[in-house]
Amino acid sequence: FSDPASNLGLEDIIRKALMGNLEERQD
Amino acid sequence: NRLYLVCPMNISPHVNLHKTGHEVWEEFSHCFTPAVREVVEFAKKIPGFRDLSQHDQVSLLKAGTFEVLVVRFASLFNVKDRTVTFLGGNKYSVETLKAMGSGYLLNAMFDFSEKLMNLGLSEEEMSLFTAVVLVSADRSGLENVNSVEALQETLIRALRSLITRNHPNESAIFTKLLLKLPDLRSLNNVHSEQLLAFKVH
Repeated sequence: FSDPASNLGLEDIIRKALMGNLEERQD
Repeated sequence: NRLYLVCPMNISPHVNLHKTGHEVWEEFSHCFTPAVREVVEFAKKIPGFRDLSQHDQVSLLKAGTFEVLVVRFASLFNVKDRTVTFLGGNKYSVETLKAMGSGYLLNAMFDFSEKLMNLGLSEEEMSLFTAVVLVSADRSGLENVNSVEALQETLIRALRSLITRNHPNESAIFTKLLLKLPDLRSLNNVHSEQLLAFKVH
């Protein structure tokens, strides 16, 4: 990985939280 | 052969050597993911943030989440006791953490936390400052820099007016707060370097 944010999977977490992903919320 | 993950977002700095690299990372992600989600929920409530393009919202959050977390969790760094409380609830002394390999970043975090806490901001002031921190994050990769700058300007103006109203005799507080922004950027850079250097085999 060259990008620390990618390393943490940050973009994925952020996108899901921004969209208010129902499944994620139930987690 | 010991391995440590010295980040207070973790339950504990000790890494179980019987776990695979993937399991270690997975466990750590269970710790910081809720904190990242909280940052996103906070961002959604910043007036004007949701008006930015989705791409720019994600870019700002990617660049600024660490800086926001540093502000939100400044109280985990107890300057008086020289301890750091991890999310698992245990406190670790600076000496213990240094023996685990943490160095410059730990000192810099203590320094930042001490100065921020000394300003004695109210919850409302801290919240507005945190919003300024987020929209002041690194601009690279933004689609519409002008919109972000306009939002930043609005929030900074609101922060100045709130601070001036609450602390009429302490005009330096606002300046000190703005000077925290480059401090946060430096902490972010050092943290990124350490994150890149961290490898779980």
